[in-house]
Amino acid sequence: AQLADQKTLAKQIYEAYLKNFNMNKSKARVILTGKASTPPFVIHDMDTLRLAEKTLVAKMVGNNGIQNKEVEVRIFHCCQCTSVETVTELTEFAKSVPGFVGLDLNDQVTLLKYGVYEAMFAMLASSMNKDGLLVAYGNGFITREFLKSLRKPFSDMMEPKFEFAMKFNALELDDSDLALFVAAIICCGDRPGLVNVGHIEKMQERIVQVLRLHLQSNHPDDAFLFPKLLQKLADLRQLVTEHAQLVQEIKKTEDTSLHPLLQEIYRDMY
Amino acid sequence: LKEKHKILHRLLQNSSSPVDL
Repeated sequence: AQLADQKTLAKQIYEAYLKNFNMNKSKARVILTGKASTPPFVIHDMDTLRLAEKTLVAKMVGNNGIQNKEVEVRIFHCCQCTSVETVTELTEFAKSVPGFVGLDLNDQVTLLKYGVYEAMFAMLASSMNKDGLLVAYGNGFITREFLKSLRKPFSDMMEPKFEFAMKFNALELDDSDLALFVAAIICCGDRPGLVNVGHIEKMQERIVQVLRLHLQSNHPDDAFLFPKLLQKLADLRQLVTEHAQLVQEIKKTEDTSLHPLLQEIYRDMY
Repeated sequence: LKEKHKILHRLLQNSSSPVDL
């Protein structure tokens, strides 16, 4: 009976993941391995960026004054738009995780505040390969070299995510593994300021147990995959801490604004 | 905490209200 319960939970979380996220690893891999019917538009310099802005991300850069700003600020703005959309998707995903909506509302806020960026960077790896990153719902591909060529501090934004992604992708997780991993990131009992820690720890324990069993059956040849993934949780926390510091620096020194939802998340984070 | 995270709070309570980009 317990095993059946665990399988049901894994299935519910996987279905919620497939339903709520516009992009997933299997979709991204089809595009990144050249198997999509239409290949993504490659953004590798200022000209191709301008073209992409007119077609792929017109909604994000049009009619809000952003189109006259410098390239780094425009890219930063598009990153923010994508982040906001992903936070929205993650919120819906979290609400579909059994037990989450029954938690104290303040704790739901806390879990999202501290979990969304870790989850976002874990999922971002699915859209990355060593040469670049899928953007605009998989319709564009921006090269790592182009992102590195931007001026400081913007050039420091994505490289740590690529470095993480290359190691993370080497674990060869599929979407069913990632769904449970993302749920485990969100339902984390040691976020600062949680009211009902015990309740969340129980939820987390259940999800982590299901993740462990799922990895055993889905990756029988990699006995150490579970502990490796637990280490990735710590790596993601570090990645988010550094990202939050960089965003604060950009906010202080650059002529750019931060979306109100992201401001809420970053404020008093670490 | 809810007061300091109005948009997150709204997303949690009402999924049908989109966030402006």
